[in-house]
Amino acid sequence: MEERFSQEFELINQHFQEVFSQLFGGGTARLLLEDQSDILGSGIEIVAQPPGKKLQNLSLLSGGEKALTAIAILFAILKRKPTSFCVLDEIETSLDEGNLDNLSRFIQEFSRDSQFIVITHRRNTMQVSDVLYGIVMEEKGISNIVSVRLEDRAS
Amino acid sequence: MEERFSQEFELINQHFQEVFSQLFGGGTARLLLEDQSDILGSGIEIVAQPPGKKLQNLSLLSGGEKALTAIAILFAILKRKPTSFCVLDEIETSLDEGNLDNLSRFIQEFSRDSQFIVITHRRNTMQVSDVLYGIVMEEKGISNIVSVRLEDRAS
Amino acid sequence: MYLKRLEIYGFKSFANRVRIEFDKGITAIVGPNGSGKSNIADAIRWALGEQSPKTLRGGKMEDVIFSGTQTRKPLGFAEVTLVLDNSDGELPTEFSEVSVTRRVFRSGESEYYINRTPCRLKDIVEMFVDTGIGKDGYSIIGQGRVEEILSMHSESRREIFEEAA
Amino acid sequence: MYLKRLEIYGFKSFANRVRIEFDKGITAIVGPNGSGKSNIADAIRWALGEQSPKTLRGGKMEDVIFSGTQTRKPLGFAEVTLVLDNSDGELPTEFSEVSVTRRVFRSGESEYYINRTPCRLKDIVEMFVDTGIGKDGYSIIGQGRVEEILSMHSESRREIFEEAA
Ligand SMILES: Nc1ncnc2c1ncn2[C@@H]1O[C@H](COP(=O)(O)OP(=O)(O)OP(=O)(O)O)[C@@H](O)[C@H]1O
Ligand SMILES: Nc1ncnc2c1ncn2[C@@H]1O[C@H](COP(=O)(O)OP(=O)(O)OP(=O)(O)O)[C@@H](O)[C@H]1O
Ligand SMILES: [Mg+2]
Ligand SMILES: [Mg+2]
Repeated sequence: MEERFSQEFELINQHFQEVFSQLFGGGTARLLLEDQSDILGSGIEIVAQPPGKKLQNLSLLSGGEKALTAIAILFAILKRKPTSFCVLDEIETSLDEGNLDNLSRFIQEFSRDSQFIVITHRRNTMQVSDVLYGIVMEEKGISNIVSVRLEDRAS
Repeated sequence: MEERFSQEFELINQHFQEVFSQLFGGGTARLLLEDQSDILGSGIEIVAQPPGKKLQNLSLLSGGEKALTAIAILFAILKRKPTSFCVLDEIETSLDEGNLDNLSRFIQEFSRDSQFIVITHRRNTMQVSDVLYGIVMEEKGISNIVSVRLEDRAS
Repeated sequence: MYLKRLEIYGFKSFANRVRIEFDKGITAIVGPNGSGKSNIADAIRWALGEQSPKTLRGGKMEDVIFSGTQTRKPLGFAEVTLVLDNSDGELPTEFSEVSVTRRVFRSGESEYYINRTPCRLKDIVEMFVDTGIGKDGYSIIGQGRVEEILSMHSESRREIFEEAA
Repeated sequence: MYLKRLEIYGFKSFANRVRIEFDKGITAIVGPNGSGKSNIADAIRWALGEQSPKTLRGGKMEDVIFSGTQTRKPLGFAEVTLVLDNSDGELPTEFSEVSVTRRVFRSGESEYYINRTPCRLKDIVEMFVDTGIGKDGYSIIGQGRVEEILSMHSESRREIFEEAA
């Protein structure tokens, strides 16, 4: 049991480092067991260092850096154990255009193996989608679905 | 003391209704004292009903509706007691283009009396600003300031 | 396995029957604030067995049933059906297409179906065990919740890893 | 009253001395993730007397001093100056321009100045009382915090109203 958890943990950790440096364009990140002597019960600590910056407390990261780090952990887990479909509800609201571009391409790559349903307001995300649906309330308070072409969506 | 608080509370309440229906294009909103018998100690409850929708628990509102309701309370307080300057750090990340347009025009109106410093990634907010500064890290990890013209900022 | 179709009727703001077809790849859902996008994510989570009203942003389970507007009366029940393509045999059944339906009435009574055959909630939850999908999975990230992975206590973070390990 | 100028040196990611001129109306601050925008809001909050490291997203007050990069050494102190135009006499002093400076050293020692004259933190806090600006005011809304007004307990919501009433 302990053996198995450590192996899995190490694999997710490796994926975390890969995905983090892909999304940030460098830098390092890793997961640490808070208490090495209690593998099956210990909490998990996150260490993240964006490129060119010094290693600091996670709380000093910016809003966008925190979101991107959390996304990197999510995709590290998905790399280790893919799910057949994944629903993401506006995960990219705090990202700037550059990071959003990176993330959109990353999800596009990932969508070869898993199906993605993404709820978004951002244009870059719409641009990498295969199909676009609009949810509207033609009658106030009642949701309906319409098909949307990308050109119709003003940025 | 009780007299004074009730008067102030009523004024903020009126402003909340005005600002809410300006930002949502209709609907009603108000603040309630949870315990009318204890005016000086009671908690404050928020009731918000977007246009055309039934009155529901605040938790059922959408992400954007919640943000816009919170912003309406902030501006209701600022209307009652303006501060000479106000710093807003990315308050509009969950708003759609329509609501963002509304809010940007509202802040523009408001900036006749108060100075605003807004941190943003959204184009509509940049477009209503009088001055634009860019914060960049030409040297990794070190912040510097540059002057920016709107056309330079890709959407 | 992939999600082929979603049918919603009477769930939250979906007073009309709505069908959404999905394909492999990326499907984007867009629309104004408050139009019902996150309600779709809630509908999927609910059909997979979610039992906590709070996770569905309500106070009680009845809050998922369409409660009416200024021009429409409330409905008496909510129903969501997920249709999954199982041609790769990931789900433990010989059907190449699997439909999962959940229905709840104002009385509090619930009904569950797999391929239109009545079943228990337990049967649905068990079908998805170990796929990462389902009520304790990590495959549905709700609005504003992605940063929670960082702010959780390290113990609850551990739970996510255990689900994946 | 309005904020005319902000000078930052050694505060968080501002290793070089940076001066930002402000005018009335709306000034927008833009830039990539992690470039230092929210650090500017923190600098203003700190100069006005903020005492909680947690509100400034750090663990201890020393975390506000530039801690170095892979190519630069850490600095020994952080300093922020706010220059305010007081020609409308809102601040209780006869000066038409008021500058407020705060400095902190790695040793933990702090220095405060009003118009370059040493003073105590209390003097700065008192100067801004009742203006809605300052450490307990409602005029600085941090990143991701606007929705907090809705999720607060009704008692703490009351505090905001009392500050404004
Ligand atoms: N039981 C119900 N009956 C009717 N309407 C409901 C019910 N539950 C929720 N709603 C409505 O659904 C709306 C919220 O929808 P949802 O959260 O899906 O919006 P959204 O499209 O995700 O918006 P945003 O872009 O702001 O996140 C609310 O306005 C709420 O009134
Ligand atoms: N004491 C310090 N010394 C050096 N750098 C620091 C210090 N404190 C914080 N930082 C750095 O400042 C950066 C965060 O800056 P800030 O939060 O202002 O970004 P931002 O421009 O607001 O980004 P976003 O758009 O993502 O919100 C972090 O990357 C962090 O490393
Ligand atoms: Mg939503
Ligand atoms: Mg920021």
